[in-house]
Amino acid sequence: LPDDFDWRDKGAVGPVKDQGSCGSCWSFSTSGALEGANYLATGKLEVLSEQQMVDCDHECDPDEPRACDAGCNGGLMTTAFSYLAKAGGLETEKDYPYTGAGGTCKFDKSKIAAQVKNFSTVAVDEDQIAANLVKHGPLAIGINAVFMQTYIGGVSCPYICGKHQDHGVLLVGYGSAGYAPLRFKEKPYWIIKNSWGENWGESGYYKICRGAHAKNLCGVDAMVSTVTAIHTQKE
Amino acid sequence: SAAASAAAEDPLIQQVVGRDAEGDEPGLLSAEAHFATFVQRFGKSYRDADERAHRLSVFAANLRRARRHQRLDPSAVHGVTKFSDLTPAEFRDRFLGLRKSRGGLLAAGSAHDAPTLPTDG
Repeated sequence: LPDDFDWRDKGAVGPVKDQGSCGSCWSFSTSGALEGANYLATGKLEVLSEQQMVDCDHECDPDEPRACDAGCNGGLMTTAFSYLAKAGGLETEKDYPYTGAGGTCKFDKSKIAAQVKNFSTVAVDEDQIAANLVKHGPLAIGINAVFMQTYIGGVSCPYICGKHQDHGVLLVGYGSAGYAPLRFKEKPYWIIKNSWGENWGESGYYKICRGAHAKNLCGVDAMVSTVTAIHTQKE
Repeated sequence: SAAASAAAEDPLIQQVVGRDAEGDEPGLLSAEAHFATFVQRFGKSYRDADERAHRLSVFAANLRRARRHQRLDPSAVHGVTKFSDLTPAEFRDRFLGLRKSRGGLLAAGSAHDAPTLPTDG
């Protein structure tokens, strides 16, 4: 594995988006992962729709039938991948733009721009997460966002942080040396794309510690999923 | 000297220093000054004076929370963000949306486990 890796440098990551006052983070995490997978499959970055999932995805977890994707009221990336596999794919942001609120489903199959080939969950293992990131593109992950409400920049490495995930984000890369001034050492970190606009964090991004002393910090290693895309040709 | 220099350039800082010297509560004055900057910077508007006062109290609590986060997370920078006028519950309700899964682990749905990849060499 390379020491440092960032899919943004390779053109696989779209612009930072803003979910507004809507609990649709799960759809942004899902669309970001499929944007990356589709880039790897086609060589072209298509900015994909979240609103299609907000409006049309009501997929439920087979193990928890009452836990279903529910637009601004929340959802889960793996069930969203399952919906996309069943529905046929995802339209572009341009064809099905984000409104920040739930509405009636206006999905048009003829406008599908990216299709899910396969999706899977990644083991709670930093090396496996890094390997899947490098091989398959950006990964949909869950995180505990308690420190994110006040985050401005730098490498977040809290001494204590809950491990229950409450926010869906996109893992786009990692670095080997982010300086932690009060700990007098270089700390490796994950690079995470958020969906709260460019005026939050480091231009919309969040860095969080990884490595031997920061395993699964804020639950970041325990809810990771990867997706691959079918090479599609938009008509 | 840095503070004096900043105060000379920034009338907002001068105002806070001046009021503090008159014996008012420094924390509240500091929060008010930061809140005024926050409202302007993020284009916030509140329906009436009561709502504004409530948001100021939430903002002051979030300033304390940011300082606490800074102590707990010294390698990052914590402070005022566009969410600083929201309580943690409001923030959770409006901006987080990952469905809870059993035991905090991934509710995998119909996903399979990814095969183990080689990581050396």
